[in-house]
This record gives sequence, structure tokens and C-alpha cells, in this order.
Amino acid sequence: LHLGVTPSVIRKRYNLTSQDVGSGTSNNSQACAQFLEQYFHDSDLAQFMRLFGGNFAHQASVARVVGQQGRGRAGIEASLDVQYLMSAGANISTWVYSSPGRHEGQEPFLQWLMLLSNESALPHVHTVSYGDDEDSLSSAYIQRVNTELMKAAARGLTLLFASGDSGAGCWSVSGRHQFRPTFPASSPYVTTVGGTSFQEPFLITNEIVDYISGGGFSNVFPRPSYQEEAVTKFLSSSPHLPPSSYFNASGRAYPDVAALSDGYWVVSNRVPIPWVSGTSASTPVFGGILSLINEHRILSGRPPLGFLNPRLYQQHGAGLFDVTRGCHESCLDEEVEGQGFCSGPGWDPVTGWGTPNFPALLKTLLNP
Amino acid sequence: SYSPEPDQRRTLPPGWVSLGRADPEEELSLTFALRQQNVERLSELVQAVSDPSSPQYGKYLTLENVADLVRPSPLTLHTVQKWLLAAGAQKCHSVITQDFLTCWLSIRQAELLLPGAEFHHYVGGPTETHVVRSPHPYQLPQALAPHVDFVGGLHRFPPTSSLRQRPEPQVTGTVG
Repeated sequence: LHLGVTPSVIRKRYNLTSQDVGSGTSNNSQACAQFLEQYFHDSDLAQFMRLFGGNFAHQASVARVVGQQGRGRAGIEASLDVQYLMSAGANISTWVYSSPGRHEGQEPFLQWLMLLSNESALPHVHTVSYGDDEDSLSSAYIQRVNTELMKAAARGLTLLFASGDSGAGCWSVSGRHQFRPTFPASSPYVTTVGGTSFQEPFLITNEIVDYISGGGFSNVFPRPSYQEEAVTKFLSSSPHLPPSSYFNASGRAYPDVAALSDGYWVVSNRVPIPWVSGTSASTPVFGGILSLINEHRILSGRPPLGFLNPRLYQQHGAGLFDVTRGCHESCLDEEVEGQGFCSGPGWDPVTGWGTPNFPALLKTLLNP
Repeated sequence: SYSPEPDQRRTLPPGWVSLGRADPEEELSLTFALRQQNVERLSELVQAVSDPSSPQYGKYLTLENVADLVRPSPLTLHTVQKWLLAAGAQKCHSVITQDFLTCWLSIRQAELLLPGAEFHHYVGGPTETHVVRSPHPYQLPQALAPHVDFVGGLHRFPPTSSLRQRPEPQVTGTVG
């Protein structure tokens, strides 16, 4: 029985034992990025770990803040990212990129991309909860940002993006509804994380779809070769496929993976806050677990995981709990009645390949 | 001239209001995304280092390797720098890969440099953030078309978090 998601709930569900923490001896590190004028507070992290971090070794503070850490009030988003990245990827050196736009003319996300291009030694795993509607961005901007994400992938950085909190999304084009993909979640060079809920809300059980979990098909990027087989199989076998006019079946499909996104406890401005929900929560959890796997790889002389998707799809999501129940939200109209895509066996555009089962995922990703 | 981002949404996001035109003597920073080289090759290398069946798997590039690959051509670097210098841009700084250039200009210089742009102050977002943006599209000289992908700092507003509490906290007095 539990009264909301805490680190011990996450660690129990994903089969992390108290020994599954960073060794403190490798040069492994992980990072989350913030683009709002909201900050994390060390005192919140300390209180969070006092309340919820008693049964696993963890680091007491963020190792490095890159950019501007203001003195304003803590934000729930920043508090959540730091607290859960450091709870799933426990005892691993953690950086925070704080890019609220140092001057009035700056674009925070662009600032973060430039920081990546200006430092040789970076954390291996980065989690980001930022996203925009694909249709709101110019094609010049989207294509160039995609190249920046490609640069990071070439360097072996694992970039995890939240899939968004509006299900398949919805907008109207020439009077007709369509699903609305988000970017950078739709980039073929990032690993996108969707969201799940417990089947029984107050028990640690199997997971089902969290109806807000962002997912769908890009209208900009074609389907990358690494997901050809998985997406073709989904499209040909899903019994609940929305009408084809609602989505671009040949586009890059996302998310790639998922984790719990519903009912988190967060400490912000010294106050424990319940029921915090969104793929902003699932993304640092998945990121922390990949950092633990990197820890084992680094200690055994192997390179970090890098851009995960080609391997993830080749291995058909081995090491993940397949989420097979539930659908996410979409357009409220007579044709789809608020329902987007539905999960099923194997990959689907709601929860990807599923949620992490740490020992199994470690086994499948440790070698080569 | 040409418009590098004709399809960029320029409507004001919900919760933001205009505070009027910016003073022409105010300074702002703009980021110029310079055209990169060898992007196709970069894509092939990503595939090679990320595919477990490739002999290159895990043999990642260093930032310096990436810079050698994508660094804009000398012609691009020279053309853009010359154009910015002529416009009075100051304190320009680049990144290791040399494919971004951030410069300080006065609003007057920026509006002359980017015909069509008209800078306004805005305030909004959960923390009442102040930004300077242009509600109108900008243009660049045709000669820069092969050298500049886009200019950052004109249209896109800071992101907001979609994180929420579920169920929504009930406010006293609204409970039925």
C-alpha cells in the first residue's frame, strides 16, 4: 500500500535493490535541464531525501549547476526533476542545466543546445521536459535543432525527452481535426519517454496507460529505419487505430519507452506536494535508471549507452515491462470521442516498449 | 531578401501581454545559427556508433571531431561576420563547433539588420518573465541564404511546464 509515488515506490516497482546505486568511484554523471525562471533548492532536496530517501544511498547535493541558478522561489518542475533523477540514478553525480534565458532576447532551449556544443566533457544522460507543438515551429528551426540533437547522439550522449502531457494532442487543420505531435519528442535522434499509472492507484501493481501520455507520429520527420518493423507491426495489428486522416502513419513514431507519470510526491519550497503528474516525472526516472546501467558499463570498461533507440528497437524492448492496457486522450469530437492510440503487446505510440525492469534491462544492455 | 522562418508561429502564447515597443537604444542579444557542413555524414556516423551490430558501436566522436565535421565553411564564417560587423554588432561570441554566433546589438541596429522585425517588450509566464520579441517576421539579405539557417531571439517565447496536480486541488468555496 502506498499513498502516492515516492522513490521507494519507484525503486520497488522497477526492481531496484538498495545495492542498485552508483558506486561513487566512476566518472559517471547525469543531468537535467531547466528552461523556466524557476529553480531547485538544495534545502528541498535535503528535506525530500530525509522524508523519502532513507533506504538507499544517495548524493546530498547537485554536483554542478551550469548556467544561472537564481534566488527565486523553487519551481515544482525543477524540484521534481532533481529529486527523482537523483533517486532513480541514486548516488550518481548530477548536474543541472539552468537556462532561463540570461537576457530578454534569448531562447532558453537554444541556450541549452549551445551549452552542449561548447563543452567537451558532459554527463552521459540528459533529461529534458521541454516541448512545443511541432506545427508552431518553423521548419528551419526544427531541422536545425534536429541536427543539434544528432551532434549530441554522435558524441554518445543519451538525450531523453518527455513525450508531452496531452496524449495524441489535437488541432484543427482546414476545419478538420488532427492529432498534434510535439517537438523535440518527435525527433528521431532522442529517446522519448511516455507515462503510465498503477493499475491499482494505491498498490504497487502492473502499469496501465496514463491517459495524458504524449505520443503519436511526426508530421515533419519520416519514420527512421530503426523503428520500421515495430511501427509497421503496430499499425497492422492494433484493433483500435484512429482514422488515418488524424495522423501521419509514415512519420517518426514516439514515445520509445515509458515510466510512471502519475501521483508523485515532490518537495518544493519546503512543502511536500502530492499528486504531481506528467511525463516530466517519468523522464528523470527513466534517465536515472539508464545512468545506473551506464555505471555498470563504465566499471566494466565499456562505453556509455549513447543514443539508445537503434539498440532498443533491435532488442524489441527486452528488459522492459510491456504496458498493454489503456488508451491516451485526443480530440473531443464525434469521430474519435477523445481517444487517441491504445497500447497493446510490443511497441505502441502511447507507452513505447514499456517501463523499466532494472535487473532485466541491465542484463540486456550491459554487453557489448 | 528572403524570410528564413515564414512558417514560425508568431501569435502571443496565452498568459503573455505586450508592454509596447522597445526603446531603439536598448541592447539585445541575437543568436545566428550558421549553416553547417557534412550533416549527411554526421547522420551516417550516428547510425554507426549507435547500432550494436556495427563495428563502430560505442566509438563516439569527441566534440572536437564533431566540430571538424560540421564547422561552417570559411566563406560562411567570413560572410556572416562581415555582415554583422558592418551592422555594428558587438561582443559576438561563438561555440566550439562555430555553428552558432551570439551578438549584442541595439534594437535600432537589429531592426535595420533584420528588415521587418519590430521589437516589443512582453511579460508573462508563471514567474512574470520579461522578454523582447518581434511580432512581425524578419528577413535576411538573399546573399545570406546559403549561410544562415535562422536567427534566434525573435519569435519563440520561453516554454511553460505542463506538469500538473491530479486531481486538481479544490479551492475552498468552489466545492459543490
